[in-house]
Amino acid sequence: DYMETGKDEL
Amino acid sequence: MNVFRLAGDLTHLLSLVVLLLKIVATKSCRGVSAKTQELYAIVFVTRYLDLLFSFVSLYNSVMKVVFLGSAFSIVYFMRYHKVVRHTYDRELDTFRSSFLVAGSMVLALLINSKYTFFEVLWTFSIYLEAVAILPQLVMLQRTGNIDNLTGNYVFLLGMYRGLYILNWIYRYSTERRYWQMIVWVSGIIQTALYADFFYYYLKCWNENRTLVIP
Repeated sequence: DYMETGKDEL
Repeated sequence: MNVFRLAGDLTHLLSLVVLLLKIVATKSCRGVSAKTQELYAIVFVTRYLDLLFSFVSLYNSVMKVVFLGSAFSIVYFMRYHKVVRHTYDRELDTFRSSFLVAGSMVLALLINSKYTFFEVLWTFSIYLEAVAILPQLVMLQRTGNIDNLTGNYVFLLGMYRGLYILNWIYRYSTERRYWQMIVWVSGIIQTALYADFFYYYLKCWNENRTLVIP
């Protein structure tokens, strides 16, 4: 999932 | 969003403002590596392709657009601006950055968490960002006296990476199922590359003299 893999970071 | 992440992003933003300010105000990009700036432009393009198909927050999307815009503006000034491009020290910026691109791509094809087009490109951007500062660090060593703005730019970039490590520690200890080994290992390597620079930056700052990287 997006958030769990840290892709919510820049 | 935690305070370390926010401080990291803002420091990153500030570093780009400092660099753009130096270029626009002094009409000079002396001491700045165009190769590093081009690598960052590649990093942002390949990482932020997700602007097209995923939305996390307005904050994230705006920052992505700002980072992309500033990276391309800097490259434009250094390569094409009628005054600024003549101040670019081409002969000091000799790092073979194509090796960094090729190496990061090979590594991304070998080590990734999912073998899809966007995931491999995203992983490539993580690996490339880790080493993108190398042409700039090598150029600093060759430049001799480094002007304040260029030194501060690199210092802010290093700070941003350090703050991201604190952000990961915080997230790991507060969030469940938060795990991103590829990003962590690359990020720690990236931050370690600044160690030497930080040492001389703080030393010169402490002794109140112009920054020189021996």
